Amino acid sequence: GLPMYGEILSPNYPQAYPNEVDTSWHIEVPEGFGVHLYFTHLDLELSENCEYDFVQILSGGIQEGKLCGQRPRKSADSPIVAEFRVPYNKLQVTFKSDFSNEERFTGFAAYYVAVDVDECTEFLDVPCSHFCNNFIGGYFCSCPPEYFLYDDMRNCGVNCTGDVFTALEGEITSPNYPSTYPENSRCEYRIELEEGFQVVVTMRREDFDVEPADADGRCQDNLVFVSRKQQYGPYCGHGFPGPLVIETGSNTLDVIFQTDLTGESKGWKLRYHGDPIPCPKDVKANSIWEPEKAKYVFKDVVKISCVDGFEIVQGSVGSTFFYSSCQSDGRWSSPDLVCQRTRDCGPPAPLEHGRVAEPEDTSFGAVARYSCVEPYYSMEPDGAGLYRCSGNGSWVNEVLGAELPECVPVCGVPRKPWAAAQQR
Amino acid sequence: IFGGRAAEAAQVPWQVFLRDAATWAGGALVAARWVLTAAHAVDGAAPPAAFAGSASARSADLRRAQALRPRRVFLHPGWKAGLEPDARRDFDHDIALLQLRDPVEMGPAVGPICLPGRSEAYTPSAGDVGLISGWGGTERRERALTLRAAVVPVVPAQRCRQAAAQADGGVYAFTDNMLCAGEPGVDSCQGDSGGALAVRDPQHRDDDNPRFYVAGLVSWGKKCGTYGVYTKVSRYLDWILKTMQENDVADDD
Repeated sequence: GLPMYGEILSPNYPQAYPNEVDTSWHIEVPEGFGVHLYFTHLDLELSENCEYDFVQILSGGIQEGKLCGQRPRKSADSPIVAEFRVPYNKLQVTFKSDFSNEERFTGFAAYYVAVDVDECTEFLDVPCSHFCNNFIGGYFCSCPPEYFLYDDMRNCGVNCTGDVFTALEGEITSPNYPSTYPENSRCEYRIELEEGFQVVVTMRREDFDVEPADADGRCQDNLVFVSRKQQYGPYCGHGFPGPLVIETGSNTLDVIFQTDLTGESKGWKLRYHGDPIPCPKDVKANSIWEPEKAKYVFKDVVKISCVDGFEIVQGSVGSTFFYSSCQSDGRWSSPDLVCQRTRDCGPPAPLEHGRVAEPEDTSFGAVARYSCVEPYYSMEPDGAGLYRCSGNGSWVNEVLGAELPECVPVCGVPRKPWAAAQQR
Repeated sequence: IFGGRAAEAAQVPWQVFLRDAATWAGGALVAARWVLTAAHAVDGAAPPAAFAGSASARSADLRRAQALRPRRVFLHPGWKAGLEPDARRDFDHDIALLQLRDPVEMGPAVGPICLPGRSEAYTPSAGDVGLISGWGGTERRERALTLRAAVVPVVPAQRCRQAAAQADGGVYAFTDNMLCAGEPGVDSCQGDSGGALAVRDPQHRDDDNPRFYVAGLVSWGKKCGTYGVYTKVSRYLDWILKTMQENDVADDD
């Protein structure tokens, strides 16, 4: 609905304009067009820098021109006395007169038309990454062969995403390698191996040539590896700057290569292979692993037994061993189970008519000695006073087991002899 | 005790004093909860009070002694119970067990006497000597307030039969369940009943710490200071062990 042309006349034109006029016209033509504004008549009071009466042309807040006085025709075969072209579709025209005009001035007559703009050339910003095509009222971008236009309709790139590598070993290169890689692209590859294998990437320095980092150290073109556990990179430059062998610890790895608009480098080539994910040989204290190996990998199972006096407590249940398996993520199952001291035997039970020398330490192996109140009581069975804290948390005697001995009264032995009781 | 002298509790730590309105007798501690005594000493309506660890029978001293709370009396099944004491002429099976509510705390003045072993060696014969003790009559008093003890020889049974016959025309029965011990002037007497005739254990060789077993219990006699008749404990070993085993209870009821 916007006009393609129009007319602007000073008040009372072609009669003299009044004093103290302050009028503005806002011109707007359709998007994709510029404005051509031309004056066919101009008769205003002349003043230095057009201070008194003037007509001012503004585009986007910037003054395109300020006119006063009279202007002659620019050429004999044209009625135009002044003209302006802007590549934008909006323009503002303002007319002002001061409070006193001693002479009679007839003002101005101006016309505008919408004119096509060549967006591909008339702006400082390059609108398209590759090819720009102008048409009346707009433009469009296009791409070279094998490139495609991104959704922003301005940028072109190559389609290099989506390759999934599942073989246990392989090689991946940047597009066109060893020829220069395409600009303005993002390539996402994925290495996806069987669970239990980790991706190991091997890179040779000479197989890597990516536009070096900018002055701020940022890699505009870069290669990044992303595993489940961590990210490696971004890498750029001449020669691979990272470790030549990367053990990712993960069975999947995303390889992401990103390029900007500029630069001409040959790209990169990497090799990868799958390695069974190892579980750490993390033999905890007081435990024995069977079988013993230098390296444990996915699907290995070990029996972890506790040494005497130690046990594994799961909930309220204690046992002397458990099985742990090396999982696909490189972690042992039940990693929190450790051999801990068996439950404390606690203080030995009291013995009627006896005493117990209670040890400070009442855990496994501790010794408690029972004795009877002598000479009035004796132990039955004789000498059964030694108890050890056993692995099951109870005090145990070699003969009686967990039972306590008895302190029985010593019979028939007076503490004072009856001197007369001698056989005659 | 005739012919004896004052004894300390530590010299006869098994000695138990039985006392109530009708009883003044002795007993022998044989286990933490058991006192062996003469049946005729406890053949009454209720078990008497019992004390251990005191040589004195004075009430004031007994308060400091270890009081033993009787739980139950077990008379030997062969004992003819319920006869009038003055009319009794048959003292066969004069043995009883007094069960205590609480175990006795052993110490220097309190300790059990051993039971006899099963061998013949634990049936004393003439020539053996035994230690008797009690608070019974002496040459000068009807009852002693301080424990007295004496050593008596075991003598042939005939001596006691003769003594009984001479005293009462042979109406008293002397059986194989009895021992005869004593000598003129050395004897047990009324009030010593139930106390032990303690004889050295023939199979215990430690002379420095001799061990005694209860060979007899003061039972009866016609005249104090001649010969006394004692229940022969070895004849009752099975009954004693069986009774204690079947009735031993750990908890006080």
